[in-house]
Amino acid sequence: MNIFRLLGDISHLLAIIILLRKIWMSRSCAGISGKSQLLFGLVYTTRYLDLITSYISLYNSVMKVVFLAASYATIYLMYVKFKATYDHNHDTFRIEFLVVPAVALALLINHDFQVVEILWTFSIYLESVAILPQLFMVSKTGEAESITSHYLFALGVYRGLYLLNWIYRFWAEDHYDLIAIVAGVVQTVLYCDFFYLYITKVLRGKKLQLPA
Amino acid sequence: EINTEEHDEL
Repeated sequence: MNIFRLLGDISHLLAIIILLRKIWMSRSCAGISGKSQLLFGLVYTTRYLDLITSYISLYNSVMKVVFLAASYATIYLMYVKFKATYDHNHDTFRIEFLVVPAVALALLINHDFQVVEILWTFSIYLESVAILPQLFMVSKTGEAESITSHYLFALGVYRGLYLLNWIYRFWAEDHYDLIAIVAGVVQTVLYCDFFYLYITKVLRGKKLQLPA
Repeated sequence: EINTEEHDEL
């Protein structure tokens, strides 16, 4: 464990809590992409199967349980409890275009052709594009509530810190995992793109909406 | 590369 990864995991946890709290407090999931949340739920489910088989540390196990629980809770709130506030019209990204290639790639490029390893690889590839439906939804609506920006900023920080974590681990432990690194770089680039879009759209939107 | 079989990152 290193400070970059610890801060990254905390930022990731913060993002998930921010979103869950926002939906729960406002009793609404307007502006949030349910499809991205479904993809994140799938990412954690396929990645944390080893929760049962292998024990790495208390921290690792506790965080996995928290991520799984918060992710399922968010999906439950969006698709069951506050389903009436779910914005179907703007959450239209075809997620099969993300899941199918991730499955294909996981079968082609992986460290070991075992079920758990293939599922882990699938979750790594899927996580790198899981934010796209949310990005797409914001570009369609041309705006994002401020809380959504905090959520995405925290996710972006988590990804950025993981890049630093991998640099540190390569330098300090001579350890690297190319699959995780390549997918992580792709994902981080998407966040940069999102921030650019969010800043240009929402700031402009904000100016347009300010009282004349 | 130290081939750590198990993935220790979240």
